[in-house]
Amino acid sequence: MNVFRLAGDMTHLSSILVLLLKIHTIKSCAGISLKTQELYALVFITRYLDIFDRFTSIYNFLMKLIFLGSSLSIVWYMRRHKAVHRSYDKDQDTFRYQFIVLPCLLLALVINHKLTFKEVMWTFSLYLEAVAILPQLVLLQRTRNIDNLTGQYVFLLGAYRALYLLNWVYRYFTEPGFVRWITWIAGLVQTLLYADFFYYYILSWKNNVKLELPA
Amino acid sequence: TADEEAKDEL
Repeated sequence: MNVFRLAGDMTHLSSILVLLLKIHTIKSCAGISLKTQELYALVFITRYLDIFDRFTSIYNFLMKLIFLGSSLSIVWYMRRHKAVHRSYDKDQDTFRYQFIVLPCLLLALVINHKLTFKEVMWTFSLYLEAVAILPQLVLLQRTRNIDNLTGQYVFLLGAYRALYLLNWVYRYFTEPGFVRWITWIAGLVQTLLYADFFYYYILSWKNNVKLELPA
Repeated sequence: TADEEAKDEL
């Protein structure tokens, strides 16, 4: 494992901690898209179907458990916890699942390394993760007042993806034969989706003004 | 196996 990969994982973990902090201590999920959170839960469930029969390392195993547990608990909080649920911007969070899930599923059935259930589900999880942020970005654009924690959450998620890109560049040059087209293209698309957000996030940080995305 | 993509990342 290289430093970019570790930094990427830690950034991903931080993003989840920031979101849990907001939900657990402030009891608010204002500005957070439940659709995106449910898609992430689906991403982890379909990606880690092999959690008990393919062992790579203690680190990977524990991280998989953390990602599964945290994503499911966030969905539970937003749906079932009364105070948290009240703060949910349901009327603004209108992105439709089927526009994301169905194309990803079809693509995974067509473009994969092996036509088996687990491999197709794993490939589906990569495609789904690439676009799962879309409902959140749409919601951000509609939210007049993006609070700091929400802004930080999305920024950390984007940073995690950028660090994974660096990790792949590093591995390409240090590991002979390291080529993973499906992972790379899905990862690149995912990172590019954050470009616009990054631009306005850094601008607001530089000018020390509240983050607001143009309509 | 070789025809599956390797899975050592999260």
